[in-house]
Amino acid sequence: VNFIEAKPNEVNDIGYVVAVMSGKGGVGKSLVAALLSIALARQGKGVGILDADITGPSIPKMFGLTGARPSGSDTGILPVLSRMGIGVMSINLVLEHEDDAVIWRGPLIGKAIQQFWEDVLWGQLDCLIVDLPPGTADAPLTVMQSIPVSGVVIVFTPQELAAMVVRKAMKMAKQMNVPILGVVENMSYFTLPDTGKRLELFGESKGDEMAKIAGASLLAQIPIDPELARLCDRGEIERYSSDVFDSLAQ
Amino acid sequence: VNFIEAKPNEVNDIGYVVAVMSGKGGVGKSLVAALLSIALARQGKGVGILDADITGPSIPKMFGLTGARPSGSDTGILPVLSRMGIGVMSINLVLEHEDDAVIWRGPLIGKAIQQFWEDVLWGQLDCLIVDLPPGTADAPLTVMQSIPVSGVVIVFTPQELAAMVVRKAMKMAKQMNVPILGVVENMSYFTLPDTGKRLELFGESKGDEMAKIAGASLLAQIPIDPELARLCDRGEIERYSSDVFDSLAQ
Ligand SMILES: Nc1ncnc2c1ncn2[C@@H]1O[C@H](COP(=O)(O)OP(=O)(O)O)[C@@H](O)[C@H]1O
Ligand SMILES: Nc1ncnc2c1ncn2[C@@H]1O[C@H](COP(=O)(O)OP(=O)(O)O)[C@@H](O)[C@H]1O
Repeated sequence: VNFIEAKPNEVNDIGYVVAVMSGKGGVGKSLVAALLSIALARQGKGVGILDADITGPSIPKMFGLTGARPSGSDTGILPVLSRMGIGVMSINLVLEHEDDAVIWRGPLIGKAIQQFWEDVLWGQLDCLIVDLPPGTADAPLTVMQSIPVSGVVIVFTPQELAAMVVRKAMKMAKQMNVPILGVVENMSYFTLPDTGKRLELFGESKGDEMAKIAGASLLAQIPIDPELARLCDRGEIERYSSDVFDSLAQ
Repeated sequence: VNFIEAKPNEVNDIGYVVAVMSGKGGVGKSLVAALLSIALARQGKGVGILDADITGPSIPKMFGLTGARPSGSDTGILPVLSRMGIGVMSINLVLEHEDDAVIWRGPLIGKAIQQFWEDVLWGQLDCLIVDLPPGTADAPLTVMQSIPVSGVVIVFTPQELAAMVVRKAMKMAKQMNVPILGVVENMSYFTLPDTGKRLELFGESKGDEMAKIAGASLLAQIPIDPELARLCDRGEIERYSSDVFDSLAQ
């Protein structure tokens, strides 16, 4: 008989919670969340990822966890572990098919995120990364109101159109009193394979400008790298070797 | 004295409503919505765009309408007209600054979209294009439940990661009995400026595969074109000259 009716939340011991947000979709939030967690795991830290993108989750696929299932115990749900031992919880780990649609309105989305925080046995972690969906609606609101977030990392791409929407997310973090820990520019340039010349496909870098607006440092600039897209599609993001994120995991 | 207390909805005469969706952010929904409306306008059709992305609107900026304001009459709100006469309604046209955050939960998002449909004097249009945000939550649900959508155009990029999330949107359309009119692949390849060689930065095309899953035709494949990003950032999308969309406007 288990006399201790502890809830997972009472058992979990999580050092920091870092949310990765952008407001704008497709800029590389999930990628940055994955690379950040890998860099921390390589330093021997205990890391988990809470995939708060309920209608468009990418984390399980990036880590090759398609088809894996979380296991349950009396106390709570155990996250699925990646090859490097990163704990992952995502709606895609409980759907029958990874491309099944989750057609929910805001309240259910908020509830699912709260369950990922309260009912999952994350155990002892140095850092839990929360991968946020695009927008400034239910998901980021629930995360910032219900989870003790230490800070956010803001991801953007060089287009002014994207930067404008990302500034909305920065304003949201400020209004919710959540510190911006740093900014990351993704798809900053593409290096031509033959000549080594750099092309700025999406315009000039906005790294310094966005860091200034955020009042935080530019943690990394990631080039467009076909190898990255390939590793994500094959579920092998843990094999990406680059020093891009060592500075991020400071 | 105006004896006719007509609501805009009773006055409007809209031929087709076409929603542009993807489920995944950053694949080019707003771009395709803009190019589709421009191609139709060039054929002399009456066209409008309802920007249903309440927390991440891009349409006003693409058309250079930053700072423009919709005007109101007794009967309803008049959309802002682009240079080519395309009527646009977006939350960014009523915010004080384009990068102000709209921090709303689902119910308010749904309500705003309904107001864009019911309270705006669209007038006589051959086609109203609805630009949907990422996800399968409140915004697409409200659009598919409250607006007589003739069909959806699905936008995707070649990455398997993106395609998996886009298939969720296709499943949503099918479950909601909204026909898929066609699919558009964006960022299919990049043409090297010097050699004219094509590079598939995000992997091999999934055009045929996605068209087959959708049960619809592949309407267009758009290359990564720095000129496109530049025109969007400068608010000059109406100057993009390409035959990409003539087939789309069929
Ligand atoms: N720097 C990059 N180089 C190549 N592909 C990238 C890069 N950043 C992101 N991608 C790819 O683009 C897609 C979108 O990235 P993702 O992290 O899912 O964005 P978000 O979470 O912001 O929607 C993914 O398929 C990913 O593999
Ligand atoms: N084929 C393309 N070539 C160059 N830039 C593109 C292309 N498609 C989209 N973009 C740019 O990428 C960004 C994302 O496009 P957008 O239409 O806003 O995507 P979504 O509406 O799916 O989030 C915009 O800044 C846009 O200008």
